[in-house]
This record gives sequence, C-alpha cells and structure tokens, in this order.
Amino acid sequence: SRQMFADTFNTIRTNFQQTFIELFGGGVADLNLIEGEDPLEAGVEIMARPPGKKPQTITLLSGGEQTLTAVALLFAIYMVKPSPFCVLDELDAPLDESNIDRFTGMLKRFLKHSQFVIITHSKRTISIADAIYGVTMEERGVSKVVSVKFTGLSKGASKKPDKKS
Amino acid sequence: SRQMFADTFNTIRTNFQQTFIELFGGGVADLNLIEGEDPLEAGVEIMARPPGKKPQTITLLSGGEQTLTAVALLFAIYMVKPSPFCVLDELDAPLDESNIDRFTGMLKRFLKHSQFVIITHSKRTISIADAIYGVTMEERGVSKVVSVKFTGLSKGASKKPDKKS
Amino acid sequence: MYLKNIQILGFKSFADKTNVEFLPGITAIVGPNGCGKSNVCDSIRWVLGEQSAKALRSDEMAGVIFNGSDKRKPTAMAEVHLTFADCKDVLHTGHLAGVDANFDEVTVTRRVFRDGSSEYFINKSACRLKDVQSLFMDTGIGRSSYSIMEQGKIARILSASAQERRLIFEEAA
Amino acid sequence: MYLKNIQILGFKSFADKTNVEFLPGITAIVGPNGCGKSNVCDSIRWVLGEQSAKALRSDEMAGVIFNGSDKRKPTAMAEVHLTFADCKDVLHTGHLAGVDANFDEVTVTRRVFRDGSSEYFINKSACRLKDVQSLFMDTGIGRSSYSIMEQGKIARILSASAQERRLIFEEAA
Ligand SMILES: Nc1ncnc2c1ncn2[C@@H]1O[C@H](COP(=O)(O)OP(=O)(O)OP(=O)(O)O)[C@@H](O)[C@H]1O
Ligand SMILES: Nc1ncnc2c1ncn2[C@@H]1O[C@H](COP(=O)(O)OP(=O)(O)OP(=O)(O)O)[C@@H](O)[C@H]1O
Ligand SMILES: [Mg+2]
Ligand SMILES: [Mg+2]
Repeated sequence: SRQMFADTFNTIRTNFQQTFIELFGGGVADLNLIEGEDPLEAGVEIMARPPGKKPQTITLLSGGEQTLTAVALLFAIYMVKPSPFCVLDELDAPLDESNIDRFTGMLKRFLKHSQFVIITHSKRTISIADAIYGVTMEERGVSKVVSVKFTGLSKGASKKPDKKS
Repeated sequence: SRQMFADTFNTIRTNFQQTFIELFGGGVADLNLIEGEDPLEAGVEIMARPPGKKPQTITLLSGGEQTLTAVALLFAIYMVKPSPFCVLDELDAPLDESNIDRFTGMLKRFLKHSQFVIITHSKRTISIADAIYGVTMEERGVSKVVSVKFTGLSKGASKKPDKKS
Repeated sequence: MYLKNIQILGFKSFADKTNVEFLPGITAIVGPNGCGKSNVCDSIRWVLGEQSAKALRSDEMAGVIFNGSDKRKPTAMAEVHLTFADCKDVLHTGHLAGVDANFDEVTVTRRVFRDGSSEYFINKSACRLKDVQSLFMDTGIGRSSYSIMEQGKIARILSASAQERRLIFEEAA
Repeated sequence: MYLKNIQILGFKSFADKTNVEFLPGITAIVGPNGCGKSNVCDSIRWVLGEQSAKALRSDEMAGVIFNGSDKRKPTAMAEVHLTFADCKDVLHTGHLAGVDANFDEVTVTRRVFRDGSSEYFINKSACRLKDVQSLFMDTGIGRSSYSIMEQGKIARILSASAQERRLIFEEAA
C-alpha cells in the first residue's frame, strides 16, 4: 500500500508536469514529497512556475494562475483513473477568456473517457457544450429546468421548455 | 468602549438591513449578537433571506447570493465611516450580470464620499468606470500599465500608452 | 457507462418534479445566481451516498428537503433518481438481494424524510447505503474521486496544507 | 482628500517604474490573469504600512521585491510612492520632525531591501512606520478599515465564525 501510494503519486506527478505545460503554454511544475519525513506521512508540495517567470511560492501566483494550476492537478489525477462522468461547478470563474479556451481545449481531450456536466456563467465555456440546460426561478424559491439543446456542435439552438413529467 | 461597540454595531445593523434589501430587490437580513454570551465577547450572526425564499442558514445560499450578502455588509460598514478611497479586487467575480448592475448601482451612490479603484474582469463593471487602466505583461514576468481613458461617461476611449517617467 | 438522466423532487429548491436528460459529451448548466445550478450538483452527490450535511452546505440532512417559499409549503421528503446506461460490465448488481442479473441500465434512488432518515434503492429494490457505495467502488465515481468538484473546492486544493494534500492523493490512489 | 497617483518600482512584477494617475470617481483596473492587477492593490496596502508578508501573499517581506524573469535580473529593492491631494484638513503632518505645516499634497514612500529592512518617508522626510500609521489614523484608511478588499477576502467575511466576525466589527468601530 506504501508502494501503491508511491506508484500513484509518481503517475500523478508525471501527468501534472505535462498538463501544466499544456494549460500555461509552457513553464514548469512539479509535485514533491516533503523531504526528511516518513514517506508514509510526507506532505505534498506543489511547485509551479508560469512561462517567463521565476519560481516562487505558489501563494504569490495570481488568483487565475492558482486556479489554472489546480485544474492541471485535477486533470493529472483524472488521467490516472478516468471516471465515467465528472461534474465541475464554476471551475472557470477566476479565469480570463484565453485561459478558459485552454481549459476547454484540455477538457475536450478527456471526452474519450468521460462525460462532463459543467456549471458555468461563461459564454466561452457554454460554446463548447453539446447540450445546455438553463435553470431558472420564474416562481421565486422554486427551481425549474429549461433545455436549450444543440445538435452536435451546430449552433442552431432551439429553446423548448423541458416537459415536466 | 463597550458602549462604543454597541453603538457601532447597531448602526451597521440598521445599515445592513437597508443595503441588503437594495441589492436583492427585497427580502430580509439582520445581524445578531449571539444570545447568552457576555456582550463584550458575543459573536456576530448573519441572517439573510432573499426575496421569495424561506429563511435558512446562510451556508445554503448560493455562491453569488453569499457574495452579494457580504457586499451588503461591506457597504453597511462603509456607511459608518466612509473612507476617502476604497480598493475592491474582483468583488464581482461570482455575480451574474443583473447582480453586477445592482452592485454598481449602489457603488455609484458612495461616490459622494469615496473614490473607488476597482479590479475586475467584467465588462459590465468596466462600463461604469470614469478611467480605465489596462495592466499587461507584454514582456513576460514584467507588468506594464496602459491607460484607456474615458472622459466623463462618454464611451470615446482612446488607447494611449502611459508614458514611463 | 454513462449518465443518462436525473430526476429531482423535493430536493433543495426543486419543489416540482424535474427531469434532466444527459447526453454523452459535454452538458452545460447555466442560469442566474441562486437559481439552483449547484443544487443539481448537490443532488448528484447526495444520491450517490454523501453522508455529510456540511458537504451539502446544510447544518443537518433534513435541510436538503424543500422547505417552502412565499407561495409553497415545505415538502415532507426529498427524492432523487439517478440513471446510468451501458452498465453491463461496469456496475455489478447481481449480488444484491432480489436482483438476479447485471442490468444494462441502473437507477439509484435516495429519499430522506423530515426525521433525517434515508432510504436507498437500486432499480427499485430497497437496499442499504453500503450497497450503493460498493456499487460504484471501482468506477472512479464516489465521494473521494474528485470527479465531482463543487463550487469553490478547487481553491481548497491549492490553499490546503501539504499534509491535507497528502490525503487528497491517498484518496485518489 | 483623494488619491492622486501611485508610482511603483521594483515591487513584485513591476520591474520598471510605473505611474498610475487616479481621478476622483471610479478607476477600473483590467487585464489578463497574472498580469499584475492584484499586485497594484498589494502595493497600496504595503506602502500604507502592511507588516504581514502573508497578507501580501508572500512568505517573507523581501518576497515583494521583483525577483527577476527570463530576461531580467532581480532588483535590489522595491519602492512605492502614494500621493494624496486636498489633504489640508484631513491629514496632519505638522507634528513630524522637520515638517513645518500641514501640506495640501502628501506623498507616502516605502522602500524595502533584500535584508527585509524597510524605510519610510512622508513628503521626502524620513520617518518611522508608526508615523505613517498615525497619519491615516482617523481617516478610515489603513489595514483594519476594510476599505481595501483583496481578492477572495469577501468570501472570508461570510465563512468566518461568529467570533471572528466580532473582530471584524470591532476593527470597523
Ligand atoms: N431546502 C431548501 N429548500 C428551498 N430552497 C433551498 C433549499 N436549500 C437551498 N435552497 C435555495 O437554493 C438556492 C441556492 O441554489 P444554488 O446554490 O444551486 O444556486 P446557483 O444556481 O448555484 O447560484 P450561483 O450562480 O450563485 O452559484 C438558495 O437561494 C437557497 O435558498
Ligand atoms: N516578487 C516578485 N517578482 C516578480 N514577479 C512577482 C513577484 N511577486 C509576484 N509576482 C508575479 O505577479 C503575478 C501575479 O500578479 P497578480 O496577482 O497581480 O495578478 P492578477 O492580475 O491579479 O491576476 P488574476 O486576474 O489572475 O487575479 C504572478 O505571476 C507572480 O509570479
Ligand atoms: Mg452555484
Ligand atoms: Mg488578482
């Protein structure tokens, strides 16, 4: 089990080095087990250096850079054992438009293994969806779902209310 | 000093009841000192009920509703002793467009007493600014400021690089 | 295996029976603040066996039952049905009491009442919480897999201490 | 009194001397992730006397000195000048050594070097940190006034425990 953790850790680490470069368009990132501690108890340290910048503590990274780093780590974990479906709630909130494009670009590659349900306020993220559901509270305090469906990736959306069954 | 806290608390409380209604377009909110504790040590409890909804713990409120409630509290505190200037860094990030309009609507009323510096990604917030500065990293790792000035509220922006002095 | 649909009734702000069909690929859920998007996410975690009311943003489990609005009375219970398709070689239901074979479509159901007690069903057969949890054990779904990232959770991964992050890795392993 | 301009040199990502003029009313600061917007906010808090490196997202105070990029070497110090106008009846500088009268424009300057030591100036006269802090004492500016809300801070107001919130109120009082 100590071996199992070490194997998984090393796989996630290699994946993370890769996903970070893809999401940031360069730079370097790594995961380290904290030195001098029993490997069964050692904490995990994250090192992240965006392209062109000097390495520093990750606390000095901006809000968006921290989020993108965490997204790289999340995808690194997904690569180990893809789940049949993933639900992501407003992951893109701190990201600017070009980082959202990088995020959605990576997400699309995971579609081979997983189905994604994404909660978002961003038009850019919505643009890559195959199906869209709008949640409204026409009657205050009561949620209702309306489907706005896309067929394939065509932008021919036809808004039809979801039949309450 | 116990009296001073009580007075300030009561003023903030009255303000908060007001600012909440304005930002939510209705509903009820309150601040309470936790019962049965020494008033010098009593914690502060927040009650917030958006219009049309039943009162519940504030943890059940959505991300955007919680932010708007905290913004109401912030403005309630500002009303007690307005600062000559305020710096707000991405307060609007979790808010949808109509809540951003409510936030900026309230903000404009505080302009009598305070100057505001607002860091934002939202076009809606940017639209109420009197002056806009763009920060870029043309050279990676090095920040540079470019001013995009509006005169008054005219949308005639002329982009001219800030002279490095 | 993929997620086919979810039916929500009486869970948080979903006072009326609500049906959402999922397609393979990407489904986006949109809407204004407070309209119920994250509540959909909560309902998925809940029906899969989430036991912590706090993880669902409530102080007690009965807090997820629709508790009324200006015009509506509270409901007596909350119920969610989650249906998966193409399950034949992925989910093993054959071992459950009263279930003879592995199904191609599997529906997991959970109900909770005002006294906080929950009931669980797999394809309409009553079962226990642990049956639901073991059903998904090797699939990568379930509370420790990070396949469900609720609002604000990603910030916690980075701000977590090195030791807390270790736990994240152990869970993912 | 209002904020007139800020000059930043060697502070965090501002390797080159940067001047930002503020007008009365609303000034918006925009730009992509990581370009330096929050660093401007940090520089304002820092020059007003912020003593906690952690509050500036750094592990030590020297961490706010520009520490180089692919093409640039680190700088030896960081320096920020913050200028206020219309100060005559608001900020009282007359008591400071070498300063005869209350000024209409007041510039606060702070420098920090690699060894972590800071220098402070008010209108070019060297002074101590406590002089800067007492200068703004009754104005509502300064670290406990909540007039500077850094990124993510507003979420902490709500998630804070009732006891922590008490402290917020006491500071605002
Ligand atoms: N048991 C309940 N009964 C009725 N309403 C509830 C219940 N639990 C939560 N709610 C309501 O659900 C709303 C929150 O919904 P949710 O968190 O899904 O919003 P959201 O769409 O994710 O919004 P945001 O974009 O701000 O994150 C709150 O207004 C809350 O009052
Ligand atoms: N001492 C320093 N020397 C050089 N660069 C630094 C220093 N301290 C911080 N930085 C850099 O500043 C950047 C962060 O800037 P900042 O937090 O202002 O971004 P931001 O514009 O607010 O972005 P976001 O929109 O994501 O919040 C980081 O990339 C970080 O590496
Ligand atoms: Mg939400
Ligand atoms: Mg920022």
